[in-house]
Amino acid sequence: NLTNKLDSIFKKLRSKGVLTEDNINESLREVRLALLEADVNFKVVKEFIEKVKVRAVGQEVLKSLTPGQQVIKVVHEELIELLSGGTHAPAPLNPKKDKLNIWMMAGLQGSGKTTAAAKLANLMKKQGYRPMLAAGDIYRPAAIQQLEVLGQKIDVPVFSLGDKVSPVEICKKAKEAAEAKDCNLLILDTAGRLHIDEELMKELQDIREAVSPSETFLVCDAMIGQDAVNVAKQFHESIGTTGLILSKLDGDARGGAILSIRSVTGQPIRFASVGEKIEDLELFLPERMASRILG
Amino acid sequence: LFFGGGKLDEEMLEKLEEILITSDIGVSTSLKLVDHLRQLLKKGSINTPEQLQEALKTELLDILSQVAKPMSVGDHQGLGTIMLVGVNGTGKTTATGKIAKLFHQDGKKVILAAADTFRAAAIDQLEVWAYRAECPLIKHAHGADPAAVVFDAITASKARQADILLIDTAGRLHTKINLMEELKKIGRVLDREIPEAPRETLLVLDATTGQNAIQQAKLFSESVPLSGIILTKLDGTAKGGIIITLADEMKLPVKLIGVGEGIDDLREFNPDYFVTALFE
Ligand SMILES: Nc1nc2c(ncn2[C@@H]2O[C@H](COP(=O)(O)OP(=O)(O)OP(=O)(O)O)[C@@H](O)[C@H]2O)c(=O)[nH]1
Ligand SMILES: Nc1nc2c(ncn2[C@@H]2O[C@H](COP(=O)(O)OP(=O)(O)OP(=O)(O)O)[C@@H](O)[C@H]2O)c(=O)[nH]1
Ligand SMILES: [Mg+2]
Ligand SMILES: [Mg+2]
Repeated sequence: NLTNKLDSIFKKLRSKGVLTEDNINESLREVRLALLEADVNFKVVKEFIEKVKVRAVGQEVLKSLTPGQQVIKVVHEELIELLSGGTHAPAPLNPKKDKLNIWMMAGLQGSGKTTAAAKLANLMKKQGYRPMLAAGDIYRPAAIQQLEVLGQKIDVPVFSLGDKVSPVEICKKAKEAAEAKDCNLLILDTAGRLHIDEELMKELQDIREAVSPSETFLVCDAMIGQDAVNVAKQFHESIGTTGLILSKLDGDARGGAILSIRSVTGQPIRFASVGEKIEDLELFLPERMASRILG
Repeated sequence: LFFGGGKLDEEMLEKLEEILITSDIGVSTSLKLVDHLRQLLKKGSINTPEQLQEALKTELLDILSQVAKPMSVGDHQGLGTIMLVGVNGTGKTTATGKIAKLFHQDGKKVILAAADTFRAAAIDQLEVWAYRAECPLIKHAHGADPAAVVFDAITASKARQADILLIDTAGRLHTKINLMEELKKIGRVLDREIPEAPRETLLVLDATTGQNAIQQAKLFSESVPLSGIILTKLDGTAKGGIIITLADEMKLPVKLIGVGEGIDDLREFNPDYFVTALFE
């Protein structure tokens, strides 16, 4: 793993005398490889290493008795900074209970949106909210049934108008229904779509325009690779994502794509989905993610 | 495209390395490929940027062609089985529908088995695809034993003299030991009941997947011998380069690719198109 690799590099360098900036470069090459193997985007790695280098050639590393560990420490801290937003960390999600809050799910096919929608409804219900789910995917076979089965499991109403009505219309009517039922949280499940599908991206824009969600979550699979940066950028520019949900973190994907997504959207990573059961949703923890990415 | 005029040097090799890595080909495979090009440059057997790119394309095609294999099920006498496996959300159920239609319109008698008895509305979803492909579906109640569904489907396939039994399984992470055991159990049913039937066990892989694909292939193949890959969602912008490493290190051929959400959006894998697309 990375710690062992850096330790052996510095052992070899130490035996040659005082550490220099060039020596540090060799260790940074190893860090770069580790991040690429963790699926961090090529360009994001470049920018990140530049940032790390500024600190890595400073006294804290060159004068240290354990320079390998110091480099890891710097990398770790910079990762956490990037993931959490550092001093600009966002305010926690705390929607008012006395009005209707609308949250919209968005993302590629199969990323985990429908499951996450139900999980969010479940989580917020436990925190005293009165949630409603809206079945906005009219394309995928049995998508509406899937959301209805999940809604029944957690005793949360699922609003549906079947698959012959436009998703924009469904979301509008869902909002009216949620208000009539005195719900204070409406979660819109939407169909998976490609970021390059203009028609379907427009559909999300239309939904947004029609019901003004206060949160738009990009749901991303933890195992996504280099393409994450293109997907996230396009979704963010088209519909303005306000937060990220990373799914399937119960697997062993290193999840480096989250760095890429965070750096191109600038939006906070809100939740981690860690399993197929409805209670498998947690608040995102930057420290844990940083260790996982470094491997 | 930066070829055609650039100086032939380390900068060019670095650019190629970037193309490979950003295609999800993976660091070690990319470095290995670029290193080989570096050797060719030293030998003097490459003299222009065009030749360099061609040399790389040739290397990639070599890796893919060495493992290329057509579907072994479909043009033989008697029953053959195709089982689709893979992690959650990669496109198994959709691919099952597409493959059913493909063989059905070719005059084959196809039977579908709904072996995902776990996920919400999974059986309903496959039912729609079976209807669209005009093929019968064998299913049990939600929560039933998947191995029992498969056993039932085998009985039906033999009785109705089907040509192909198509098995859709539940998405499962390769790290979940109990779920991988469940998959082994399904494999044993096939071994026991129809050992003579030609079998395809295809790992359904999402083209957007990064390096985790390698772990997926390794662990799935420990539970059921994999005969190939279906690479889905190639209609997106992801290049699917992980299949290069899977071909190189695990000798796994890609047999089919998914290029959309419709029932006809399935193609045979074409290594030339694939490698050309890497450089676009
Ligand atoms: N192991 C695991 N599986 C998950 C997780 N989140 C979702 N899944 C599974 O991933 C698969 C896809 O989930 P869906 O909720 O249907 O994904 P989706 O984004 O709504 O899919 P589309 O609507 O087709 O775009 C299902 O099998 C889910 O059970 C997770 O955190 N861990
Ligand atoms: N764009 C595109 N979408 C696809 C393709 N194949 C499948 N999908 C979509 O991906 C999503 C997931 O497909 P499923 O067939 O449900 O995937 P699965 O592997 O069976 O999922 P689980 O059973 O939950 O593990 C659906 O929205 C499909 O329409 C493809 O080739 N291209
Ligand atoms: Mg869905
Ligand atoms: Mg399925």
